[in-house]
Amino acid sequence: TSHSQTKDEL
Amino acid sequence: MNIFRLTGDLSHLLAIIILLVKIWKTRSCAGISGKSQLLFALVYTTRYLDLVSTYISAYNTFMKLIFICASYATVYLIYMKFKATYDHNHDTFRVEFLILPSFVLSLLINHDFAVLEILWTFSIYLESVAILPQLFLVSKTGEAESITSHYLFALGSYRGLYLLNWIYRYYAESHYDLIAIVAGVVQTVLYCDFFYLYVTKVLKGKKLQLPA
Repeated sequence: TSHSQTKDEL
Repeated sequence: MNIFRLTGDLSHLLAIIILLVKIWKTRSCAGISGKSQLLFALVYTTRYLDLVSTYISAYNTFMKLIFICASYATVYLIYMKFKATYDHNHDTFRVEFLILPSFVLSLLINHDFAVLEILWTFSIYLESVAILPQLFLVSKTGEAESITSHYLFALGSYRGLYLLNWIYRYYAESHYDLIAIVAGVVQTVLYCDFFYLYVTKVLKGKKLQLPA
Protein backbone atom coordinates (compact mmCIF):
# COMPACT_ATOMS: atom_id res chain seq x y z
CA THR A 1 0.00 0.00 0.00
CA SER A 2 1.08 3.57 -0.50
CA HIS A 3 1.63 4.53 3.10
CA SER A 4 3.93 1.63 3.91
CA GLN A 5 6.26 2.98 1.20
CA THR A 6 6.30 6.33 2.94
CA LYS A 7 7.38 4.56 6.12
CA ASP A 8 10.81 3.90 4.60
CA GLU A 9 11.28 7.66 4.66
CA LEU A 10 12.44 9.52 7.74
CA MET B 1 16.08 6.94 -2.69
CA ASN B 2 16.41 10.00 -4.90
CA ILE B 3 18.56 13.09 -4.71
CA PHE B 4 15.83 15.23 -3.09
CA ARG B 5 15.28 12.76 -0.30
CA LEU B 6 18.97 12.22 0.29
CA THR B 7 19.72 15.95 0.47
CA GLY B 8 16.62 16.36 2.65
CA ASP B 9 17.88 13.73 5.07
CA LEU B 10 21.39 15.21 5.09
CA SER B 11 19.96 18.68 5.68
CA HIS B 12 17.96 17.27 8.62
CA LEU B 13 21.07 15.58 10.00
CA LEU B 14 23.08 18.77 9.55
CA ALA B 15 20.46 20.78 11.48
CA ILE B 16 20.58 18.39 14.42
CA ILE B 17 24.39 18.40 14.47
CA ILE B 18 24.58 22.22 14.20
CA LEU B 19 22.30 22.55 17.23
CA LEU B 20 24.15 20.01 19.37
CA VAL B 21 27.58 21.44 18.51
CA LYS B 22 26.38 25.01 19.09
CA ILE B 23 25.08 24.18 22.57
CA TRP B 24 28.14 22.11 23.43
CA LYS B 25 30.76 24.60 22.19
CA THR B 26 29.15 27.71 23.70
CA ARG B 27 28.10 25.79 26.85
CA SER B 28 24.78 27.58 26.43
CA CYS B 29 21.33 26.96 25.03
CA ALA B 30 20.33 30.63 25.01
CA GLY B 31 17.90 31.40 22.20
CA ILE B 32 16.91 27.75 21.80
CA SER B 33 13.38 26.60 22.61
CA GLY B 34 13.52 23.57 24.89
CA LYS B 35 9.84 23.05 24.15
CA SER B 36 10.43 22.59 20.41
CA GLN B 37 13.20 20.13 21.22
CA LEU B 38 10.91 18.20 23.58
CA LEU B 39 8.32 18.05 20.79
CA PHE B 40 10.92 16.74 18.33
CA ALA B 41 11.95 14.05 20.82
CA LEU B 42 8.27 13.08 21.05
CA VAL B 43 7.97 13.13 17.23
CA TYR B 44 10.93 10.78 16.70
CA THR B 45 9.90 8.47 19.52
CA THR B 46 6.36 7.99 18.23
CA ARG B 47 7.41 7.75 14.57
CA TYR B 48 10.30 5.34 14.90
CA LEU B 49 8.63 2.72 17.10
CA ASP B 50 8.71 0.55 13.96
CA LEU B 51 12.45 0.15 14.60
CA VAL B 52 11.57 -2.81 16.78
CA SER B 53 9.04 -4.34 14.36
CA THR B 54 10.17 -3.63 10.79
CA TYR B 55 13.62 -3.69 9.24
CA ILE B 56 13.91 -1.48 6.15
CA SER B 57 17.62 -0.86 5.57
CA ALA B 58 20.84 -0.20 7.47
CA TYR B 59 20.62 3.44 6.35
CA ASN B 60 17.07 3.73 7.67
CA THR B 61 17.87 2.13 11.04
CA PHE B 62 21.04 4.17 11.45
CA MET B 63 19.37 7.52 10.71
CA LYS B 64 16.39 6.77 12.96
CA LEU B 65 18.68 5.88 15.85
CA ILE B 66 20.73 9.05 15.29
CA PHE B 67 17.61 11.24 15.24
CA ILE B 68 16.21 9.67 18.41
CA CYS B 69 19.52 9.78 20.32
CA ALA B 70 20.40 13.31 19.17
CA SER B 71 16.98 14.66 20.14
CA TYR B 72 17.24 13.18 23.63
CA ALA B 73 20.81 14.44 23.96
CA THR B 74 19.62 17.94 23.00
CA VAL B 75 16.80 17.81 25.55
CA TYR B 76 19.28 16.63 28.19
CA LEU B 77 21.67 19.50 27.43
CA ILE B 78 18.88 22.09 27.61
CA TYR B 79 16.98 20.85 30.67
CA MET B 80 19.83 19.32 32.67
CA LYS B 81 23.43 20.11 31.83
CA PHE B 82 23.07 23.72 30.69
CA LYS B 83 19.79 24.40 32.46
CA ALA B 84 21.13 27.68 33.88
CA THR B 85 21.42 29.14 30.37
CA TYR B 86 17.95 28.04 29.26
CA ASP B 87 15.76 30.97 28.26
CA HIS B 88 12.61 29.73 29.98
CA ASN B 89 11.14 33.20 30.46
CA HIS B 90 10.80 33.57 26.70
CA ASP B 91 10.01 29.92 25.94
CA THR B 92 6.36 30.23 26.89
CA PHE B 93 4.51 28.65 23.99
CA ARG B 94 1.74 26.33 25.24
CA VAL B 95 2.70 22.97 23.74
CA GLU B 96 -0.58 21.33 24.71
CA PHE B 97 -2.17 23.47 21.97
CA LEU B 98 -0.01 21.54 19.50
CA ILE B 99 0.05 18.07 21.06
CA LEU B 100 -3.68 17.67 21.73
CA PRO B 101 -4.99 18.80 18.31
CA SER B 102 -2.31 16.69 16.57
CA PHE B 103 -3.39 13.67 18.56
CA VAL B 104 -7.11 14.20 17.95
CA LEU B 105 -6.47 14.76 14.24
CA SER B 106 -4.41 11.56 14.06
CA LEU B 107 -7.38 9.66 15.53
CA LEU B 108 -9.70 11.19 12.93
CA ILE B 109 -7.55 11.21 9.80
CA ASN B 110 -5.22 8.22 9.40
CA HIS B 111 -4.56 5.37 6.99
CA ASP B 112 -5.49 2.65 9.46
CA PHE B 113 -6.95 2.70 12.97
CA ALA B 114 -4.07 0.81 14.60
CA VAL B 115 -1.77 1.88 17.43
CA LEU B 116 1.49 2.13 15.46
CA GLU B 117 -0.28 3.75 12.53
CA ILE B 118 -1.96 6.38 14.70
CA LEU B 119 1.30 7.16 16.48
CA TRP B 120 3.05 7.50 13.10
CA THR B 121 0.29 9.86 11.92
CA PHE B 122 0.46 11.81 15.19
CA SER B 123 4.21 12.25 14.70
CA ILE B 124 3.69 13.57 11.16
CA TYR B 125 1.10 16.12 12.35
CA LEU B 126 3.11 17.14 15.42
CA GLU B 127 6.33 17.53 13.45
CA SER B 128 4.64 19.96 11.07
CA VAL B 129 4.07 22.41 13.95
CA ALA B 130 6.84 21.45 16.39
CA ILE B 131 9.01 24.39 15.37
CA LEU B 132 6.38 26.94 16.47
CA PRO B 133 7.71 27.34 20.06
CA GLN B 134 11.15 28.08 18.56
CA LEU B 135 9.78 30.63 16.08
CA PHE B 136 7.70 32.11 18.90
CA LEU B 137 10.84 32.46 21.04
CA VAL B 138 12.69 34.20 18.20
CA SER B 139 9.76 36.58 17.69
CA LYS B 140 9.59 37.30 21.43
CA THR B 141 13.27 38.15 21.76
CA GLY B 142 13.22 39.81 18.33
CA GLU B 143 16.48 38.24 17.19
CA ALA B 144 18.39 35.03 16.65
CA GLU B 145 22.09 34.26 16.63
CA SER B 146 23.50 33.40 13.20
CA ILE B 147 24.15 29.81 14.22
CA THR B 148 20.54 29.45 15.36
CA SER B 149 19.47 30.85 11.99
CA HIS B 150 21.63 28.27 10.16
CA TYR B 151 20.01 25.57 12.29
CA LEU B 152 16.52 26.80 11.39
CA PHE B 153 17.41 27.08 7.70
CA ALA B 154 18.76 23.50 7.56
CA LEU B 155 15.74 22.19 9.48
CA GLY B 156 13.25 24.07 7.29
CA SER B 157 14.99 23.00 4.05
CA TYR B 158 14.68 19.35 5.02
CA ARG B 159 10.88 19.19 4.67
CA GLY B 160 10.98 21.46 1.62
CA LEU B 161 13.33 18.96 -0.05
CA TYR B 162 11.00 16.15 0.99
CA LEU B 163 8.20 17.95 -0.90
CA LEU B 164 10.37 17.76 -4.05
CA ASN B 165 10.98 14.09 -3.21
CA TRP B 166 7.23 13.48 -3.05
CA ILE B 167 6.65 15.27 -6.37
CA TYR B 168 9.39 13.11 -7.89
CA ARG B 169 7.93 9.91 -6.42
CA TYR B 170 4.46 10.83 -7.67
CA TYR B 171 5.72 10.99 -11.26
CA ALA B 172 8.43 8.31 -11.10
CA GLU B 173 6.73 5.73 -8.89
CA SER B 174 3.07 6.82 -8.85
CA HIS B 175 3.48 6.89 -5.10
CA TYR B 176 2.01 9.52 -2.84
CA ASP B 177 0.83 9.86 0.74
CA LEU B 178 -1.59 12.71 1.29
CA ILE B 179 -1.11 12.80 5.07
CA ALA B 180 2.63 13.30 4.72
CA ILE B 181 2.27 15.73 1.81
CA VAL B 182 -0.30 18.05 3.42
CA ALA B 183 1.60 18.08 6.73
CA GLY B 184 4.86 18.67 4.84
CA VAL B 185 3.36 21.65 3.02
CA VAL B 186 2.14 23.12 6.33
CA GLN B 187 5.55 22.53 7.89
CA THR B 188 7.41 24.22 5.02
CA VAL B 189 5.00 27.16 4.86
CA LEU B 190 5.64 27.89 8.56
CA TYR B 191 9.29 28.55 7.68
CA CYS B 192 8.61 30.89 4.75
CA ASP B 193 8.79 34.10 6.76
CA PHE B 194 12.02 32.90 8.35
CA PHE B 195 13.49 31.84 4.96
CA TYR B 196 12.86 35.35 3.66
CA LEU B 197 14.69 36.93 6.62
CA TYR B 198 17.50 34.37 6.33
CA VAL B 199 18.16 35.17 2.68
CA THR B 200 17.78 38.93 3.00
CA LYS B 201 19.71 39.33 6.27
CA VAL B 202 21.73 36.39 7.58
CA LEU B 203 23.31 35.52 4.23
CA LYS B 204 24.42 39.15 3.91
CA GLY B 205 26.30 38.86 7.19
CA LYS B 206 23.69 40.62 9.31
CA LYS B 207 22.17 39.29 12.45
CA LEU B 208 18.60 38.11 12.17
CA GLN B 209 16.65 40.89 13.82
CA LEU B 210 12.95 41.31 13.48
CA PRO B 211 11.59 44.76 12.66
CA ALA B 212 10.38 46.46 15.84
